[in-house]
Amino acid sequence: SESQYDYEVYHSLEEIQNWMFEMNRSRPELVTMLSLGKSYEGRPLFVLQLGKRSCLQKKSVWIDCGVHAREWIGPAFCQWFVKEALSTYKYDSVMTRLLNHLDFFIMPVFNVDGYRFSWNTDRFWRKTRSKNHKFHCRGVDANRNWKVKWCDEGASSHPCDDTYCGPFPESEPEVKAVAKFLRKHKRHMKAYISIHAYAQMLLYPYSYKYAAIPNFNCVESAAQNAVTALYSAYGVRYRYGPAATTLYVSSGSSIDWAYKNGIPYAFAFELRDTGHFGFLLPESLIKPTCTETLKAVKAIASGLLKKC
Amino acid sequence: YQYNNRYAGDQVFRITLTNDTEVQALKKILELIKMDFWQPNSASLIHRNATVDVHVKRNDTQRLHARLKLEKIKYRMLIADLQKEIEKQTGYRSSRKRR
Repeated sequence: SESQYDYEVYHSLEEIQNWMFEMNRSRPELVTMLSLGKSYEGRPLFVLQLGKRSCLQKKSVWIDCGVHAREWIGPAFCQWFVKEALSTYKYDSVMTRLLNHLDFFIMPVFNVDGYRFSWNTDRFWRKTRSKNHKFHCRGVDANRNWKVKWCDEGASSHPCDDTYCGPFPESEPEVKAVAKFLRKHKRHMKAYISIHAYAQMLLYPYSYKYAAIPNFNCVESAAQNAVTALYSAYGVRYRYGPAATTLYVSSGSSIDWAYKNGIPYAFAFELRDTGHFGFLLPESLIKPTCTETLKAVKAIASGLLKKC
Repeated sequence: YQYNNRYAGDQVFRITLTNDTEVQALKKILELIKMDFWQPNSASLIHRNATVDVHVKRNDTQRLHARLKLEKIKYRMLIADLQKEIEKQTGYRSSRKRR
């Protein structure tokens, strides 16, 4: 049951999906479970919609975790977010206001096939698990498969490479399903947040060019508020800024696609750490990492309820 | 052991590149030794003043040590034994229970 679920350990895909069913069953006033479609290997792509029911259409926030299979702290954070949202609704004024005025769409595991493969076979798998009939290698980098500056610098057109962009944009059913959902809800979707690891950064568009986004001031301010909130928890510093200048110019990723498709605030978090454990962040660090990241996400969401 | 102990002896190097000569030298090494890029995500994103984290199989670690020393490229060990870290990550919970 919900009270026994341990949010400070990593969970298998099956455990996470059972947990989602339980969230949906136990908190019907705030939770609706959706399925966006099927993965390459036929697994359901589940999403939890969080928010007080309302007959008025509310602004929405999308959060996906686990685009890259080996980045386990992502799914841990998505589950942490849901747990904190549900347990602090009506007790924490900020979360109460957020759930009353916003709908959150949380996808704890975007790359369900890859995540499962990283649990059972290859701990450092990154890609999806699609097959390429001409090559023995499998999988596409789901963050290089979006229809924006597709397969450019920093992506590879070779199926055996970790940054393989795929045979064509949205070739991956997981990416296609999420893109279709976001396109359908774009009028109300005000923020897109993608959780990755590791590097301790908060990035926003563009990745593929040095130009500044039109609403740079508002997005930069939201990012600054977010990393300030994050720092307030344990004093961990995050770098933030446009992906192209903060990291390197690379081909389009999901945040560029979201922004290009009209979602005004698009962020990618690279969570802890900066390389000491890398993808192997110990379970003992799940709580502090998720606690600080929650503060950042709440800061971003709160900003949506203000004018900028 | 998890993953059938396949990561025993594998290591993660952090390589710091200070100039273009070192960038080219590392790219040459990459042609000889297969590495899994942790950061950045691919070899094409390696550039001057970048830190590069790579996962190297146990049979290649000595060769990489030697090549980096030969090229006088600065590096340090981030993870000396990946299998140990994997076991530690999930707190030695029994793999059967997890799976």
